[in-house]
Amino acid sequence: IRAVFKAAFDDVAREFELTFETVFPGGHGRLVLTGSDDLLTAGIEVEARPPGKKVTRLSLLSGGERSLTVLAFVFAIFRARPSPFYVLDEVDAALDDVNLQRLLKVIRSFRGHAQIILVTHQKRSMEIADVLYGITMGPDAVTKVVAERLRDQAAKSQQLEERAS
Amino acid sequence: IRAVFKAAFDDVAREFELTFETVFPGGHGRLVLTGSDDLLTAGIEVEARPPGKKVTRLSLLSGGERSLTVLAFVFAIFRARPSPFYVLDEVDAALDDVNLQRLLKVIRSFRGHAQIILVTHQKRSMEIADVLYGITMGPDAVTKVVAERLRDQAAKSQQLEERAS
Amino acid sequence: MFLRSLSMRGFKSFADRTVLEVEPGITVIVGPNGSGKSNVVDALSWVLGTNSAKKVRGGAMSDVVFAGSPTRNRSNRAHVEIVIDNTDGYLSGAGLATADSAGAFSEVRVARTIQTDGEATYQINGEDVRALDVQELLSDTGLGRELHTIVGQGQLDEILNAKPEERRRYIEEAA
Amino acid sequence: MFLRSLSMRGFKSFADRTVLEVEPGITVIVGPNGSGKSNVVDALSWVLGTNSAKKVRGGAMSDVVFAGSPTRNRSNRAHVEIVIDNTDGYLSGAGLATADSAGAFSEVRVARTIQTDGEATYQINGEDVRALDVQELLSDTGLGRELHTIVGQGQLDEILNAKPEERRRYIEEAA
Ligand SMILES: Nc1ncnc2c1ncn2[C@@H]1O[C@H](COP(=O)(O)OP(=O)(O)OP(=O)(O)O)[C@@H](O)[C@H]1O
Ligand SMILES: Nc1ncnc2c1ncn2[C@@H]1O[C@H](COP(=O)(O)OP(=O)(O)OP(=O)(O)O)[C@@H](O)[C@H]1O
Ligand SMILES: [Mg+2]
Ligand SMILES: [Mg+2]
Repeated sequence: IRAVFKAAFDDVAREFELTFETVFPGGHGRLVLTGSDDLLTAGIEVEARPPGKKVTRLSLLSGGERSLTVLAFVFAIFRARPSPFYVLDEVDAALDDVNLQRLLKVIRSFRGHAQIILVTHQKRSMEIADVLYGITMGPDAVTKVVAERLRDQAAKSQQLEERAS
Repeated sequence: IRAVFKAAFDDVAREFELTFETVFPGGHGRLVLTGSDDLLTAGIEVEARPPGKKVTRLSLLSGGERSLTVLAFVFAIFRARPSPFYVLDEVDAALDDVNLQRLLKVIRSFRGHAQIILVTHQKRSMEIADVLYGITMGPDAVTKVVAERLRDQAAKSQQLEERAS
Repeated sequence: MFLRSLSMRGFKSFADRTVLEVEPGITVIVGPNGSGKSNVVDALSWVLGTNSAKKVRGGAMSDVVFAGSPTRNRSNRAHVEIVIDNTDGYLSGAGLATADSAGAFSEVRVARTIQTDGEATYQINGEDVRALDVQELLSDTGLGRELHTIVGQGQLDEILNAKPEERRRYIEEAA
Repeated sequence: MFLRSLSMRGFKSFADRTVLEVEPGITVIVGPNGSGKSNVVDALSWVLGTNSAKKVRGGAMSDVVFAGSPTRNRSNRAHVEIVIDNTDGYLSGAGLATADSAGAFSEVRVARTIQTDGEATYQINGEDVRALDVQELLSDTGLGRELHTIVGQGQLDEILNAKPEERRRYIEEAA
């Protein structure tokens, strides 16, 4: 069991360094095992250095920087140990436009290798959809769903306007 | 001390019902003292019923509904026991456009009675500014600030475009 | 394997039977606050076997049954089903042994039902099975029981604020 | 009373002296992730006397001193000052007694400084005072020491997830 965890940790740690640099170009991040020599009880510390800044404790990072750091961690696990699908519920809430684009690039890189379900309020995030589901709550507190297939580009931009939160 | 707390609680509870209906038109919310008969140790439960829905536990509400509910609580305290200024850091992150407008209406109602400092990524939130500060991080990891006074409407919409996160 | 469809009835705000077809690529779900987007995510976590009412934001598991509204009666039960395309034979685990050889199924249907009294059942391809069978079926696919591949709406903060010894569970589950 | 200006030097990412004029109405602060917006909020909490390093996201209070960057040396101290317009005589509390009659001051300056070794000082109108004097000065104005009027970036969740007995503190502080 220790060997299984160690192998997984090493793979995730390697992917984390790569994924961190994708969402923080010029920055550097790494995962560190801490707290115990026993691989069964050691904890995982996340070190993050955004570009141009000094290594700093995680708590001092901004809301968006913290989001992006933990997203890099989550995506590193997805890359090290792939699954057939991934579901992300409003993970983009704290991100500015530039960081959102970097995140969307990482998400798009999974396309073809896994199915992705993304819940969002951000218009930019809608742009990477192959299918867009618009959800509304009816007057009787029952949810209704409307689906749009968006491979047709012309329909796409119009529906994005209508569907946006 | 018990009397002081009871008076404050009653005022806040009354304001909470009013503020909740402003952000959830047609909905109903209230604060309840629980857990102990002693006013010094009783806790505060929040009951929230969004419009058209049944009373439900707070955990089952959506992310945006929870944000709005706790914002109504916070603003109820502000109204029951005013202060000279209020600072709100990205409280609008989980809100869709309609709910954001309702929140901005509540925030604007404090204008003239208190100073408000609002930190946001949302363009719509910038529209209620009297002064807009744009913040950027310089290459040496030092923050720079640029200020705009926005009473001049023409300048306003242009700067909103430039400053948006 | 990939997900073909997710259908819900009586589950949270999905009082009426609702079917979502899931594409191979990127599916984006949008809508106003409180419309039911995260409820879709909960449905997926739930049908895949989560044991934690907390993961679906309830106090008890029976909280997922549609509770009614001023203009609509509550449901008696919640039912969620996913249809998984198994033409690649990926799902061939022990879990399907109880339902004959899995490799033989190009389509695998997993369903979960709960009554308001909390009594719950699972089905694989229409046959009643135990929760354990569903777990075994999915464990080969990289989907752990805590479903680390489903990142819920508050979960980024949870991972950030977790103690280092808690954070390892995300890797343990994926390992 | 109202805030006239907030100035910071050596505080978090404000290595250079920065002054923000605060208007009577609504001031909105915008900018990219990590640019320093919440640091402005921290500066305000800090100069008004918060005792909790956690409230300003540090492990120790000295974490608020500008730590330097690859291209800039760290600062030796952090200094934040607010100028409060007191023409309405609102601020007349005991805290100003040490600095003569408060009512006489139409402008009250409160400053806080900390060195990298953690040694900290407060000033009211340029005179050294104790933290307690600042607390007493502000307590009349409805600004509690936990500064419930400053809603930080993660604070909505904190209030929501708080136990009922913890939640009462927000009302106690304002009462
Ligand atoms: N068992 C239930 N019966 C009826 N309604 C329910 C039940 N459980 C949850 N709901 C309702 O579902 C709504 C929450 O839906 P959901 O969390 O999916 O919203 P959302 O679309 O994700 O919104 P947001 O954008 O704010 O996150 C709540 O209003 C809640 O009252
Ligand atoms: N003592 C310090 N010295 C130098 N830099 C610091 C110090 N404390 C914090 N910082 C830096 O300040 C930045 C965080 O700034 P802040 O939290 O104000 O960002 P923000 O504008 O609120 O961003 P967001 O929109 O993501 O919330 C971090 O990158 C952090 O490295
Ligand atoms: Mg949601
Ligand atoms: Mg911030």
